[in-house]
Amino acid sequence: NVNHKPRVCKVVKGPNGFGFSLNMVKNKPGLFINEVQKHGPADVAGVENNDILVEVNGVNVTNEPYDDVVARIRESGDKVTLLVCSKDAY
Amino acid sequence: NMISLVTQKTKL
Repeated sequence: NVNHKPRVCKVVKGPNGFGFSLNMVKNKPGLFINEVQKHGPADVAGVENNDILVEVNGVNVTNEPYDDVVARIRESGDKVTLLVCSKDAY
Repeated sequence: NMISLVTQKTKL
């Protein structure tokens, strides 16, 4: 009973940021999300642990360098729109 | 084990 479809998650920054960690694994394409704070902004928006990040604010980031994606999210300000999908779907 | 392979991590 897992939703494999990509999900659009509108995350509004809280006092502790967006409430997730962005990770890159050596020699593997794609960035994945974990450490989603329970009841934190990302959790509330529908982001789940081990989701793969596909788009940031409507821009595909699957081929962007890690640092650029992090910068893109930070520069997004108080809210960011993420397109994520489950690892299985990816 | 995915954890041991993580080479970059950023809290956002």
